[in-house]
Amino acid sequence: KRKIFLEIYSAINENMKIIYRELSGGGEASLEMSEESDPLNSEIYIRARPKGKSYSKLEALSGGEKSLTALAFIMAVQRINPSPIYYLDEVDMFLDGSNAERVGKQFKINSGTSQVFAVSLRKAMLKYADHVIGVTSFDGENTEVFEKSVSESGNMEVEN
Amino acid sequence: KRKIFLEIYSAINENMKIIYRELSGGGEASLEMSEESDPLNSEIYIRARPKGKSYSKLEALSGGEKSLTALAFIMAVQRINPSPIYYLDEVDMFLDGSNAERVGKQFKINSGTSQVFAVSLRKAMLKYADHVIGVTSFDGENTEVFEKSVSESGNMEVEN
Amino acid sequence: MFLESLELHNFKSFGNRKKVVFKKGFTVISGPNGSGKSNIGDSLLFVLGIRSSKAVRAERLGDLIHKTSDEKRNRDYCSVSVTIDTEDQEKLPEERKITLKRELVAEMDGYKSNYYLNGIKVRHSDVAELLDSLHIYLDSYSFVLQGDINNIVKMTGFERRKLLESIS
Amino acid sequence: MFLESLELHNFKSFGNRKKVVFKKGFTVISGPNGSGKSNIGDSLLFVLGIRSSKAVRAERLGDLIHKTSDEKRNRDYCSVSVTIDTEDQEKLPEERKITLKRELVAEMDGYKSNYYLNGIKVRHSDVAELLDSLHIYLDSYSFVLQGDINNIVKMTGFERRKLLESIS
Ligand SMILES: Nc1ncnc2c1ncn2[C@@H]1O[C@H](COP(=O)(O)OP(=O)(O)OP(=O)(O)O)[C@@H](O)[C@H]1O
Ligand SMILES: Nc1ncnc2c1ncn2[C@@H]1O[C@H](COP(=O)(O)OP(=O)(O)OP(=O)(O)O)[C@@H](O)[C@H]1O
Ligand SMILES: [Mg+2]
Ligand SMILES: [Mg+2]
Repeated sequence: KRKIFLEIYSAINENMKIIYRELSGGGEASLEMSEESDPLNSEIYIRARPKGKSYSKLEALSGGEKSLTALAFIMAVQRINPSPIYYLDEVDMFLDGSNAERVGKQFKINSGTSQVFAVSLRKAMLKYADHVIGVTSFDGENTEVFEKSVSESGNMEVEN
Repeated sequence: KRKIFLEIYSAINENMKIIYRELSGGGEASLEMSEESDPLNSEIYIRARPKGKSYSKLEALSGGEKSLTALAFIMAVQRINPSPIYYLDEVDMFLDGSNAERVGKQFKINSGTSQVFAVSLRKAMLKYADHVIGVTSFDGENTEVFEKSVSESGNMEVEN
Repeated sequence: MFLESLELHNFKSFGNRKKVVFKKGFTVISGPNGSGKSNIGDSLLFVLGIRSSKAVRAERLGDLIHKTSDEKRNRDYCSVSVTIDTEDQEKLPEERKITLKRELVAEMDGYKSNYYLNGIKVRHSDVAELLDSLHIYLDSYSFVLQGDINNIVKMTGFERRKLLESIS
Repeated sequence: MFLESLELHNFKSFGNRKKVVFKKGFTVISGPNGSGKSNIGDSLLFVLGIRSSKAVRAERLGDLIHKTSDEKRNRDYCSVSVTIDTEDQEKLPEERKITLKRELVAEMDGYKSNYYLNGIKVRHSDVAELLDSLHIYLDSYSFVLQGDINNIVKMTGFERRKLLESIS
């Protein structure tokens, strides 16, 4: 049990380093155990160093920096048990333009091996999409769904 | 004590009706007590009816609908003790374009009698701003602040 | 494998029958607040056999059935079906596709779920076996619902360890 | 009344001295993630006398002092001052402006706050009186911090009643 736990821990840690570097455009992130000697009773922290800054605990980062780090952690866990389908609902909500773009790019890369669905209101995501599903409601009570071509989605009411 | 509580309750309720109608473009919202007969021990719920939909409890609404209703509640409370300054940090984050615009318009109206500061990444807010303060960091450790003219801010990296 | 289409019948904000066609690759679902985007995610979790109603933002399973302001039109039934293309080269083309359906029917004291695989009634455990064979896990992070990011950020060091233990 | 300017000295991500000029009306503060937008809000709450370090996202008051990777340059001091134009018609023009300053200085076992009104050292209670006279309340919803909206949505009916009681 302990052996498997340590394997999972170091696999997530490795994945996190790679993914966070991509998502943050050059920062570093890693997991940390409060008691290296007793992993099954220790607490697990996330430390991140946004590009050009010094290391800090997740709590001391800004709102957007925290959510980017959390997303890197989720994607690191996803790589442990790869799935044929992914569904991500407005995970880009706290991110500024350039962070949202890098996340969109990563989803596009992942969609080479899996089917990826992302709910998003932002142009930065639409830019990388292969397909767009528009959702609306004319009478407030019924949802209507229609296929939009990606080029057309530029003029969707999506953002601002 | 009971008398004052009921006055505050009905003042917030009245304010909420007016503000939610503005923010949602025609919906209705109100407060509700679990025990009308014993206000000081009752729970207080928020019910909202987005435009064209039927009434539902806050929990049953969508992410964006919930945050718009919460914002209407906050603004209804603000009207009880009007303040000369307001500071609102990314309160438009869950909102789609047209809801964010309506919130921006409301901030502009409030800025007639108070000084309003809103932290936002969205163009829908910038559109109504009198002044824009740009914040950035060149070396990652120091924040630099500069004044931007509103017309110029259109090309800020703000959104997407 | 990939999801080929979804058919929603009276599920949440989807009145009547609606068919949504999916494609491989990267799909973005977009639209105004409250239009039904997250309901699509809920319908996927529902048809793939999720048991807890909380996970699909409903207090009771009955809340998943489409309700309108016109009481007379409200029914006591809803269903979601998903067509999966397994892309299994060892099977004949017409055998590669699987249609999984879940319906909710009214009973004396609540609602009961029925599952169908290619039209044949099956048990929940058969659905779980199918998902296992396709490597679809509902409790891992392949489904990140709206607001989950916030919960991860607020997670304590202790909860994070519990999470890693559950993956091991 | 309105806030005319803010001067930050070694506060959070503001190294050295930075002056920010404010104007009346509606101001939007914008910029990339982690650039220091919310730190401006924290500096306002700090100078207006907020006591709890948690309210300005710091574990201890000492965490508010600007730290860089170059240990030698880190100082043990920070301050924020705000110039308020009271627009009080009954006063002479040069008496309408008030400058409020709060500094953090290192002591034996932690940090101590000192407050100054127009350069004269005052107590926290004098600052509280000034804010009262200007109708600035730190604990009402005139300051809505990042993430507060989420907390309001998750509030229970019981907590909402407690909130209304505290306003009464
Ligand atoms: N004492 C300190 N010394 C130096 N830097 C600090 C200090 N305290 C906080 N910071 C830094 O300030 C940055 C956060 O700034 P802030 O929270 O204001 O960002 P923001 O512009 O609001 O971003 P977001 O859009 O993500 O909310 C963090 O990167 C953090 O490391
Ligand atoms: N059983 C039901 N019958 C009818 N409508 C329902 C039912 N359950 C939920 N709804 C409606 O569905 C709407 C929510 O849809 P959903 O959460 O998918 O929105 P969304 O597009 O994700 O919006 P957002 O961008 O705000 O997250 C709500 O307005 C809710 O009232
Ligand atoms: Mg949603
Ligand atoms: Mg912030």
